[in-house]
Amino acid sequence: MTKIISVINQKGGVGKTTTAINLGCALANAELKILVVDLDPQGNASTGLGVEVKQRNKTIYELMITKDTILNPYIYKSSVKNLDVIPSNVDLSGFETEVAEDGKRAFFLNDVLRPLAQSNQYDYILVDCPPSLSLLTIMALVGSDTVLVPLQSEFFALEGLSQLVKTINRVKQNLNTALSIQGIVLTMFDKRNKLCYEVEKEARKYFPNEVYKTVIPRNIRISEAPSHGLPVITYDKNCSGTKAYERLALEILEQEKQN
Amino acid sequence: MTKIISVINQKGGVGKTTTAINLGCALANAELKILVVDLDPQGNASTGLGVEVKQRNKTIYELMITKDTILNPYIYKSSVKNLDVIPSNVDLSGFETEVAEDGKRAFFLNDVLRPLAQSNQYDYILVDCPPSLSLLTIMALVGSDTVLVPLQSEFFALEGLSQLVKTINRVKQNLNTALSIQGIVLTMFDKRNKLCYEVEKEARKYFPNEVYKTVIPRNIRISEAPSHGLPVITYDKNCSGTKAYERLALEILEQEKQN
Ligand SMILES: Nc1ncnc2c1ncn2[C@@H]1O[C@H](COP(=O)(O)OP(=O)(O)OP(=O)(O)O)[C@@H](O)[C@H]1O
Ligand SMILES: Nc1ncnc2c1ncn2[C@@H]1O[C@H](COP(=O)(O)OP(=O)(O)OP(=O)(O)O)[C@@H](O)[C@H]1O
Ligand SMILES: [Mg+2]
Ligand SMILES: [Mg+2]
Repeated sequence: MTKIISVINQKGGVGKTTTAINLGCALANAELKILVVDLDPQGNASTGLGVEVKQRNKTIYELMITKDTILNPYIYKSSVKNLDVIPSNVDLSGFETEVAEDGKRAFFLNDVLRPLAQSNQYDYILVDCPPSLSLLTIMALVGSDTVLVPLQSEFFALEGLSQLVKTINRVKQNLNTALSIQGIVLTMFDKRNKLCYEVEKEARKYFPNEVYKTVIPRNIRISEAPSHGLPVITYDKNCSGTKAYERLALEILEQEKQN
Repeated sequence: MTKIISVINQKGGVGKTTTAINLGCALANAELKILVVDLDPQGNASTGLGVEVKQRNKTIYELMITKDTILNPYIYKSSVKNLDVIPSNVDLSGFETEVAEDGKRAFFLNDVLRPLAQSNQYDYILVDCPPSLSLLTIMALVGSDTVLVPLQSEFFALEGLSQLVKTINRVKQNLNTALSIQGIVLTMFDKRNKLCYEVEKEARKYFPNEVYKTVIPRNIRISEAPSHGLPVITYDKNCSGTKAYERLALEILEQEKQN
């Protein structure tokens, strides 16, 4: 059965999109079938996977608004084999206001992804979320099996973690009882910065079972890759960023075996 | 007359909070009276200026919901002389839903800040915004004289700029005709990363008059300062981050003289 994992953190710029793209790519390179759903009006995951803005005629916005049951037109091939994308664009930024009156608005994404998961076309569906805890992110929590939390090794990022965990628990109690935390992954870790070690220590103290062993280093090649529409794994297969996301994929697959 | 400047960019983690705090501090050190309004439910600007979460009994959320005309209880002293704060906390994350039915919701912040500006207690009011173009940010655009845009020297950050400019122009046409761009400031600039020079070249090409000469370098001391509740200017007055924000303050004051 397809597993749906949302990549969430309301703190901005912590590596949500980078993690969705590169974890997706690492899993796809391990011959798993992956779908990345771009649930951020910024459309960064779509760009980073090679789906240009002018190609995005059918997006997650239309799919959720029309409740279309024929999904093929919304699923785009990415720059990576075994990895497809449902893109987004700025139309999505009006969605929250448009459905504000609808009592079932929290389930819009769930109603799209559940049938897709049951069709078993994919091994994993990764949902890239915007930097907020508003409706789009709540919809992702309602429509997912688990949540993957990128945690930037910085002070402000650590401050927001407890609020995120409270929100996950609230959704779990009221809207999606099966929801759980897939894990927390430290990102942009700079070995020269002692602050990073402090953040790591705090995170492992409060979330001893959730923080992955794999830590994603700060690596310039990671930030260069999106301008080529490629994941770093394709852009530079030997850099430290690539190696770290490949290790993360293996650690998650190992975790799946044990569950 | 007090000038109200909002610090806005829907891209996450680009240095909005860091710029609001440190530009505010640099101006306060130049004997100007500064108020920082924290309009982000994350409350990072409040934390970074030394107002702890448990002290925030009265926040911008209560002020806007109650439309209180006595502002003093909402204004907190920061860790910096001449710099006050109206803090925020997670209560603010419910605001957009709570006022969704109110036809005048775009003016909530304007109705608070205008009278305060007319009282001339402050030279500048800086509003730190969340990473989105939703209601809170629209309210800041409606309630401001100008917009300061921190632009991270990265590819994804550049991609979002044209959308931000469209939104600013839309608000200018419909809700706040006096609104203009104060300027664009490049942040987290890493001299070793050729991508940064490419982003700078693009930004100066498309916005030749808006991009400041001052560029904020990537500097570890900037990310260490918030854990001490201090701006970097107080935390380490000789580091490159401090010098850059002091130059930015001078460049903005020079700009003000010419207008
Ligand atoms: N490990 C890393 N090393 C260096 N740069 C990185 C790393 N991870 C991400 N980046 C860069 O940092 C920036 C922020 O990352 P990204 O956009 O993935 O974060 P995000 O959480 O998705 O942001 P948003 O909150 O805006 O959605 C991007 O420019 C990205 O290329
Ligand atoms: N010039 C810089 N050099 C090094 N680190 C920086 C710099 N500017 C900001 N930072 C750090 O980068 C992170 C992101 O900055 P900041 O929180 O100010 O961005 P933001 O745009 O306010 O984020 P959000 O979108 O979540 O509101 C913080 O941890 C901050 O300390
Ligand atoms: Mg993103
Ligand atoms: Mg911020």
